[in-house]
Amino acid sequence: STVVLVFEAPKTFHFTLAENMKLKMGQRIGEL
Amino acid sequence: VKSSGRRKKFMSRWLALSSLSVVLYGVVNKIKHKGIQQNSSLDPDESHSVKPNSWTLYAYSTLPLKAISRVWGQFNSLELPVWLRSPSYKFYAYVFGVNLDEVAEPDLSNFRNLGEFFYRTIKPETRPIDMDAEMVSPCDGKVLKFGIIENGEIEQVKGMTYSINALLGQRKLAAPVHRINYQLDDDDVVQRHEEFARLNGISYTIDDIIGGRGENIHHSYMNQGDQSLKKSSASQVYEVSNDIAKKSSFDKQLYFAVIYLAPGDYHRFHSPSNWVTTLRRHFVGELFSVAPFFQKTLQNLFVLNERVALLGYWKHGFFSMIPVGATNVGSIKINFDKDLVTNSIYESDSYAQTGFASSDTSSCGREDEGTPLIKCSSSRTKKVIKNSCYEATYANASKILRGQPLSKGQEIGGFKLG
Repeated sequence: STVVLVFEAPKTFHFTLAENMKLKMGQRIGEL
Repeated sequence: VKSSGRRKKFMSRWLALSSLSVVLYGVVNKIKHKGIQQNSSLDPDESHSVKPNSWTLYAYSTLPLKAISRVWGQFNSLELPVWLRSPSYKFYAYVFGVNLDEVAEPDLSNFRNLGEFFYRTIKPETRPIDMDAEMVSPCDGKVLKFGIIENGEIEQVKGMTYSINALLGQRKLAAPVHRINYQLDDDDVVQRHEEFARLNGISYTIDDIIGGRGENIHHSYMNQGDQSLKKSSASQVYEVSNDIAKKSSFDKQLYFAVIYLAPGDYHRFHSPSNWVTTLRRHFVGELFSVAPFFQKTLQNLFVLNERVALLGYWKHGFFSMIPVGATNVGSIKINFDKDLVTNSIYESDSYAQTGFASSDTSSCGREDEGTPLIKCSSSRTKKVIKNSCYEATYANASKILRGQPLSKGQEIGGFKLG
């Protein structure tokens, strides 16, 4: 299964992610 | 020796014949399904055909995946004898790397079947929510893709994209085909929602948006082409404006992230931020596997599969979250939407009262046209039409917010086996 997020945010928003990175629910994935 | 040779020959013939008949069944089904689309008053939506780049993928796409998924679900709903439960779940945990220490239920034999174990809850302390973050992960899993959406296209993998319109549904936001009937707010709920709006900088409701104050905010991202924004009070149909490329607000972007949940992962999903979901679109699609291999080889995978698009807004504007099903996890559950039933042969009863549905996801059913593309009957006899979109609104959930408020880290729902 897969969860896709699509959202609008200011241009200062950036993901704190990397491809193939393992994630835990509740972990930070983005900040302004 | 002779009989074993004969047996082998018989088995191989039988296997070849049965796989050929399954593929044939799938091809006949596809042709039949095309017929339904041709007969309906809508042009078949191109993004719903598998453009396989090999015959293996074509054969795969003819398999009765939803039927397989339902059988898989039935099988995993069979109650296991108590003595067999714990060893079975421990074996599953060993194969798929489940961390049993995190499971909220200490006694594994309390899970009656694998389906219940798969939909387990975990100890809250094992997943602390980063409350200072702008956005948190909605679920356990692996990051497959993330980035900025340019020209309404999301990158599935290198060189392969799908359109946001196909993923979320597009254009005319139909008047809700199905109203989730909540009890309207009593005082303390109103107060709580006002607090939610204030705390999260949500200083507008959908009326502000429709009034044009948040013209960059609302569903315009699901729309291409220039249409002026107008809300016809009679039918509540919103012609929503704005071409994605010409977004009216120049300080904002559209972002996306794709998170893949492996079979051993905790399979409930939570809210990634404080937001309000106003609309749900259930796209009845296929149930291809979404394993990374298929994401790399099956074009348009995310707009082919059954999925539930939760649309709404947060303090920066448009927000949506789309759980996408797969063969082994055909059932998508949304805790506050009891009417939603996915991977089912029949439409859920709730559509029977109010249902309009469209057998084309380009524009969900529209009440204002008065052309019920598929008028639902009052009993569970209506078969779900593939590649259709069933839309429901949560506007009744809150007078203030005109939708269902979701706080960061709050459990929204999950994926169930089959």
